[in-house]
Amino acid sequence: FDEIIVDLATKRKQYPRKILECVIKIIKAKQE
Amino acid sequence: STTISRLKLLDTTVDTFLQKLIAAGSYQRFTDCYKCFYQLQPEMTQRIYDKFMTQLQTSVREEISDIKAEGNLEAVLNALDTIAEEGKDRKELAWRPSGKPEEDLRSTLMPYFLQQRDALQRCVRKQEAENRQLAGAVLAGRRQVEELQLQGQAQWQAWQALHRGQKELVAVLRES
Amino acid sequence: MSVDPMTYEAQFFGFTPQTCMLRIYIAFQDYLFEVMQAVEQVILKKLDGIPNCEITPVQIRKCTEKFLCFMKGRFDNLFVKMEQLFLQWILRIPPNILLPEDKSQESHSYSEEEFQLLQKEIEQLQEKYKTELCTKQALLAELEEQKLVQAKLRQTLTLFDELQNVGRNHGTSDFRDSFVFLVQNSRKLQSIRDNVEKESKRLKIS
Repeated sequence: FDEIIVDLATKRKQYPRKILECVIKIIKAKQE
Repeated sequence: STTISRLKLLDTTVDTFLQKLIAAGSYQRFTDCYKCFYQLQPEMTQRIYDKFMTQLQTSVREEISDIKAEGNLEAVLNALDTIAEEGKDRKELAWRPSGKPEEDLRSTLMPYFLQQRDALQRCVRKQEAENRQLAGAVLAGRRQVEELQLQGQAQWQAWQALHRGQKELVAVLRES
Repeated sequence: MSVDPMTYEAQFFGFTPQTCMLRIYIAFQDYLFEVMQAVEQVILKKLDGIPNCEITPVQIRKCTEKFLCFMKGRFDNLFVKMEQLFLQWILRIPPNILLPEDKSQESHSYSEEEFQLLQKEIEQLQEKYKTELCTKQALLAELEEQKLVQAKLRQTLTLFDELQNVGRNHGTSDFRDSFVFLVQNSRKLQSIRDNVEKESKRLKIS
């Protein structure tokens, strides 16, 4: 249970930023 | 009102825990439990008890230091102090993950999509303005072409008339 | 009782506070047991050194258990209080605090509809922008074409002007007028010639 929580929390911390980086790349590519 | 740092609170809490634990395990209590040995060797009992307490405290403090080092607690707790200090004026409950990642992610992404939309709107407006100017230039150019065509037309007709006149002249001259 | 998994704290610390406390509890407990064991070993060793000692190891073990049982009880009580303090004041994200990585949640939470609407709006704007760019290309193309046509037309007009100039260079200010003048002159000449011919006939006859 603990590992699941830590794993989930880690994803919550990291994934939005990673996804955001991809989205920003896509937006920039579309603009170019 | 004075906010104590989390790190200091941690150390104080552990100190208090140890003090109370040692107070609970008093020498009196120790000798009560080890009465037979105490009666035989009172000085030795005192030394063993002192050593026992010292060792227990040393081990506990070392453990806490290890945990601080492993979890980088010093920096992390200080960072949390800073974050809490920055947000201390906020009274209402802060947002917490909803458990629906796509929902939470929407708010993360929206500001960037809004920026993209604003940027696109600016581009469209700029291009529309530029096209309005170009359209004006095209209309002016069309008028210019029309003007030149009319001029050319007029010149052409004049020459045509001339040409007809020329034919008449020739006819006249030939008659004569 | 529902367990608070403290996932938001785990997001910040990288571990769950409960695990941290469990780790501390087990470590502290181990030390207590170890030190107690060491105390008992030392006492037994001391007793070994005492001749005709009546105290047996079993007795010492009982003493140890008695003291340890008491200490463990106090230890657990105190640890519960320490754990509460830790989980409440140290390893906890205050309920009114948002972590930096979640700053974007602070402003405004958006519904699915708003999100879709914005996506749609962006697509429409992209289409509109493409249209405007095509319009720009078309306008520029026409401007280029106009330049060519105008150059051609001006070339033609220049030709006419040059023709005009040819006339002017040879004394005729305006071709057309001079041409009209020419035609008039030739008509005059014709009528003079006709007159002359008539006169000569008349003279012959007379």
